[in-house]
Amino acid sequence: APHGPGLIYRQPNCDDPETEEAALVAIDYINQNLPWGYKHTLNQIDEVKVWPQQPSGELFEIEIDTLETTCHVLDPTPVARCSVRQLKEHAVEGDCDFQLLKLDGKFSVVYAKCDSSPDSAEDVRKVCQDCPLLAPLNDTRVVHAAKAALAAFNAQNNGSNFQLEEISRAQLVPLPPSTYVEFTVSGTDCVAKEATEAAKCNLLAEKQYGFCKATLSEKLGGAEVAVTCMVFQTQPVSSQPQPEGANEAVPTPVVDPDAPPSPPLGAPGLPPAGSPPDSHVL
Amino acid sequence: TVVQPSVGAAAGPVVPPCPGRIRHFKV
Repeated sequence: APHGPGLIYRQPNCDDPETEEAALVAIDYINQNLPWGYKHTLNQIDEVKVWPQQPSGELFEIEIDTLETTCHVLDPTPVARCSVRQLKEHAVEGDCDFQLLKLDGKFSVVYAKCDSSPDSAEDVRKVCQDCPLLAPLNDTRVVHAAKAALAAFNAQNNGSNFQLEEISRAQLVPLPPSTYVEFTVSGTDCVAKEATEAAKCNLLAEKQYGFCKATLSEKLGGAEVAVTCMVFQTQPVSSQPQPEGANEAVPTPVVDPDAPPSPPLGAPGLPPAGSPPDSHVL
Repeated sequence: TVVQPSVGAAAGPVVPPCPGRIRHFKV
C-alpha cells in the first residue's frame, strides 16, 4: 500500500499519454479476465495518482469509466475494433479502480476492482421512447428464445452440434411481440443434423465457441425464430508464440456457404446497415 | 500620444487535469 504520511504523489493530467497508456493496460486486463459478458472499452479517466516505489518504479492509482461493447469476451476481435453499445440499445457502464506498477517503462496490474451497471430506464427513454430495456437473463421467455434459436441453428448447421454456453443479453420487445436474445455456444463432438441426445455429446477438447443473435417472434398459432451465429476460429490449446495477427477474429461460416447473406432483421443490437456479412440467417 | 491601456496576460481556458475527456458518451 503506497499510502502513508510523508509520501508524496504526483497527479498527472488524466489525458496525458502516460495516463492513457496505463488505462489501456487496465482495459486489456479487464477484457482478458472477464469470465462472461461483453468486452469493455475506455470511456473516461476519472482520476490518477502516481506514487514513487522503492527501490524503483511507480505505482499508478487510476479510476476509469468504461462502456460495454458489442463484442463478447469470447470474440477474438481486438476491442479497438468493437462498437460501443449505444444508449438506445440500453448501454452498460463500468466503474473501475486499478493500481498498476510501472517498472522499466512497462505497466503491470497489481489491483483491480470493477462494478458494472446498466443505464437507467429513464435515460434510455430519453433517447428512445419505444426501445426495449434489458431483460433478466433467466426470464423464461428469454431462456425459451435462446433454446429455440439454438435448435434452429443446429437443425440447419452442417457441422458440429452446438450447446448453449451463456445467455449474455436479452430484450423483450412489446410490438411486435418478440424476444431478442444474444448467447454464446460451444461446439461438441456430435454432428448437428443427427438427432442425438445432448447429454451424450461432449464439448470439444479444443474449444470452439460461437456467438449468436436471435429474435423469436410470436405469431398466430406459433412462433418464428431468426438466428445468426458467428463461430470463432478454434484457439490453439498450447500457448505457442503466434504470428502477428493470429489473434484477430476470423469468422468461419458454419452453414451452407451458398446461403444468402444476412438480411436486416430490424432487431435491436444488430450491426448497423452496411456492416460486412459475418454470418448467415437460418 | 496614444497609450495602450494595460492588458493582463491573455488567460486561456483553464483545463482541469481530471477527469479526462469523454471518448463516447456519459451514462
